[in-house]
Amino acid sequence: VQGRREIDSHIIQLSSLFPSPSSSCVLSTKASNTKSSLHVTHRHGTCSRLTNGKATTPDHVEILRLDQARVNSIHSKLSKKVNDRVRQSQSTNVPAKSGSTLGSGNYIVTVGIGTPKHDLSLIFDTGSDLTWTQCEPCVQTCYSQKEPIFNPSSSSSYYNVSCSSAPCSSLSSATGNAGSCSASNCVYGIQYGDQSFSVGYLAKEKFTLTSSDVFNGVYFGCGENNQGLFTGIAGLLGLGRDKLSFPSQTAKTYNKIFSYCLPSSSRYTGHLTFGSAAISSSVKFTPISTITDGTSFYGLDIVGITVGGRKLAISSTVFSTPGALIDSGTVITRLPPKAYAALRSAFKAQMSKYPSTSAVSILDTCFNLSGYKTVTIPKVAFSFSGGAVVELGSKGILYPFKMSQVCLAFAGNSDDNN
Amino acid sequence: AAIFGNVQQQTLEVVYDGAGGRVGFAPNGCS
Repeated sequence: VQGRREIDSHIIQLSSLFPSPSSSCVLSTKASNTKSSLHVTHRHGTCSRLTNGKATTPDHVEILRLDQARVNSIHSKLSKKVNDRVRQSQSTNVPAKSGSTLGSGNYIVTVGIGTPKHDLSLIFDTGSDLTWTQCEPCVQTCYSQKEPIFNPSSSSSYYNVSCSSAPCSSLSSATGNAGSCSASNCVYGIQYGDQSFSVGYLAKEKFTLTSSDVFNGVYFGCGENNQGLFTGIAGLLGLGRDKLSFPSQTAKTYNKIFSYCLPSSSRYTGHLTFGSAAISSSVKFTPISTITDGTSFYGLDIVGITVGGRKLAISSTVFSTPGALIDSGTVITRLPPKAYAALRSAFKAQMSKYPSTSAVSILDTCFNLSGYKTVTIPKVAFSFSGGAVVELGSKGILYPFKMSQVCLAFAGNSDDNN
Repeated sequence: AAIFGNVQQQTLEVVYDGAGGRVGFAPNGCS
């Protein structure tokens, strides 16, 4: 029995959940040594260019609030609810069909834009398609960002796109809003559910990922009117499935393949690697399922969850009715209500020796681990269609606020169809 | 829809194969 228990649980040093903010940055070897690979940094971590090497303590409640805003906007997009507020702005009306809210943007990469190259920190986002950054002269407004704002007039490889061009007409599937015209130049608009938006010119520019990965003529949004909850970050690298996404635009080189490892603590960098170089041999695949009204998303078919080695009694229709998608921009996994209830009760039953404590925001299963050096938690694994069974690392199961409040890092959706 | 978020993706290498129409996970693929 003891042996069984060991196989089915993680023993975690509690100190590892709270790395000291001063610890120096540890670079991902894969990002450093692999072709077409970028370092991924945690927005608040010691590795981020934006924190000058000092970790900033993120406001977890704010992170979870923005995360919920993102999830709400993804759900509203999928349920075809279109919020009919129109965003008035001088250069164009943006009919407000929300894209997916920026959310809390934890993970960023640095990409060079223009000639000469201008490095910018962008959120990488598999849940949206259009790459955009703020642009001088910020005709309307730009939120504050750490790096100098990109100035297209100082780049010799920048071109506006005409509004009669094919990319302009493909804006509606990439952003939810059709392109419009301003002096025959194509104008894009993307509104995020939480009152933030970016409006500007659809343009073509040189993108430099690494010294040997340079792409001329990448379509992106040059934002002249941006209101974001996203201070500090220059914009977004869209990795969705639409034809305007970065993987689609570089398909000839990378065949729409990319992989990433997110840093599991803010003192490490992860990697975002384009192409099939150095993909781990232990990878297990599951087919992408297409979500109606969400063709840009990477849909997944979850078929089961095990906790501590035991498969939860969840009928497969609980997952198949609403479907599922994977999103690098959503922080906390959202499960259908019945699946979450089963996960929560199985997890709590196996954590009964630890005192429960109050919920935080969307996380309702929390424990007071003060006074403990280690915690033993049951392993959690997801089964996907096609036979892939994925065991989550210990970092993927808990969300630590403080020693006296460490929570199960899952939340339930409000509605079976979500 | 259920949404598989980035907390759960930590310590996994996540592979998007758009051309192959599949997503892959490699546990401990990041060390």
